[in-house]
Amino acid sequence: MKQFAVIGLGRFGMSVAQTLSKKGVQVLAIDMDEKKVKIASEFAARAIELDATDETALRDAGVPDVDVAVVGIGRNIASSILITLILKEFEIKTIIAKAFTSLQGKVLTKLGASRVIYPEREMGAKVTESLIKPGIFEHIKLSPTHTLVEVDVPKNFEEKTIGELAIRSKYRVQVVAIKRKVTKVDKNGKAGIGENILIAPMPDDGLIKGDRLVLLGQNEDIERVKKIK
Amino acid sequence: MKQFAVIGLGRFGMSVAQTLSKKGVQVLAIDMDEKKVKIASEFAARAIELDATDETALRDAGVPDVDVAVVGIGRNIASSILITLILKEFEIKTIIAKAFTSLQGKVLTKLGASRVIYPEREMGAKVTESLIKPGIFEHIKLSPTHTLVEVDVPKNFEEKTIGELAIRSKYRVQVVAIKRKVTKVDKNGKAGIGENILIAPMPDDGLIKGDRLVLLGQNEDIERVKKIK
Ligand SMILES: Nc1ncnc2c1ncn2[C@@H]1O[C@H](COP(=O)(O)OP(=O)(O)OP(=O)(O)O)[C@@H](O)[C@H]1O
Ligand SMILES: Nc1ncnc2c1ncn2[C@@H]1O[C@H](COP(=O)(O)OP(=O)(O)OP(=O)(O)O)[C@@H](O)[C@H]1O
Repeated sequence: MKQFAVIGLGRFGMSVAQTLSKKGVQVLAIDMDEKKVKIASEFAARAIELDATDETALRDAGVPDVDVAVVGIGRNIASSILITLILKEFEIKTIIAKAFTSLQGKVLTKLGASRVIYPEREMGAKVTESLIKPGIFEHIKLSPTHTLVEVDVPKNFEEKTIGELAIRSKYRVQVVAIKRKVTKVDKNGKAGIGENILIAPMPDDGLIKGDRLVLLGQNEDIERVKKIK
Repeated sequence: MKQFAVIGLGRFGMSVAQTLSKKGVQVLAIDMDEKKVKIASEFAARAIELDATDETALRDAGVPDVDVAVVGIGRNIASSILITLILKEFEIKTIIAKAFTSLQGKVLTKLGASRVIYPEREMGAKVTESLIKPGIFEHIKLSPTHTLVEVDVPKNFEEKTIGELAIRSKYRVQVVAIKRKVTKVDKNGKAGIGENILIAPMPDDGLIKGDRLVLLGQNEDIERVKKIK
């Protein structure tokens, strides 16, 4: 079982420590703010108050023995940089560090951080993707050349079968699954909207209005299919 | 073409405005800080300096005519709340608002924000997911009951074909694609590692060490396959 340490329990660090604990992972949570340590002690295996730029204090807390360390310190740029260097000298295999500015991120990478996270910037990009492609729910890059997307069934595809549409030969994309909205009744007899998913559909499976297709193909073929009305 | 406004160009707001502009979308970028407006004017269709709690100034800037407004103001809790209310009174269809605390988020939702974003918290959870499943590169919930994952090829599957392994009938999951590392030579003759992807493999396609499988199936079947050594 991998051991984790989270240093700096701001909004990002606390979220990491909570998510790890919820998944049953042992987490050592560290901050110099007593109030934050108290909150973390309610869910983390161990929560310790210390100044993480103090190498001896980190050693005494057992930080050198962890497999993964997450540094959730952003605005305190000096602390984030000094702590990342100490963790690297402890030879911790995976060091994830949050950064507040790009320059700070460059320093962290040069010091040996395995991955640098810019939470606001990355969320800004993700939220925007979801805003401009209302019909494309998930747009997942499986590799530099291939993408998996979910699209609303184009109008021209309604009331036709996969075989009739010859999607694979005509558009060079694979229909991996069909998602269809259905009315479901829960155990209290209340009706609601659920979703059935049909994996690897057969040629005689038909498409209806409101279906969603999960498609896999090369990037340019996927872009072409997305434009079909 | 949908019209967008981004109000508050902090790390999150600036990222939204930049991502939209890169995708060719017309963006009206607003902030009360002249320096931020100057940066945004280099990529946004329009960038205006104003205090967004001033309703008249927002009207003069044309904000009531947009389809989507993103409020990227977090720490200034009062501004974020007042501005969200003004946007709702303009009857803007989609209002996305960032929040710094959960209580602020609750107020924004009650005032009519279509979606509230907590960038640090949501990124904390996403990063953690990727940390605790090292073998699972992408774990995508396609629906409440079905998941798509990428897994390393289990040892027992190496040097065997898809047909011999009878993965679909034995494990009830569909092999959507195989990803294989290959040596690629770039135009300068330098060799590097690339990745080929084979969509919808045939029964006589074989698996080798280092391959990755993209699998689709019901959640419990996927969990079972993940445990195969
Ligand atoms: N030297 C240090 N040792 C231990 N904890 C520290 C140290 N420096 C900062 N911290 C803690 O790290 C946390 C986050 O720090 P900081 O304010 O720099 O980041 P932030 O980017 O504002 O965080 P977030 O946006 O995730 O809330 C705070 O709880 C702070 O107490
Ligand atoms: N009333 C207002 N009108 C226009 N702009 C505003 C107003 N209040 C704040 N801003 C701008 O919004 C931006 C972000 O504000 P704030 O500092 O509250 O959020 P933040 O959570 O720290 O942002 P981030 O973490 O994304 O950098 C700043 O650039 C600020 O100038």
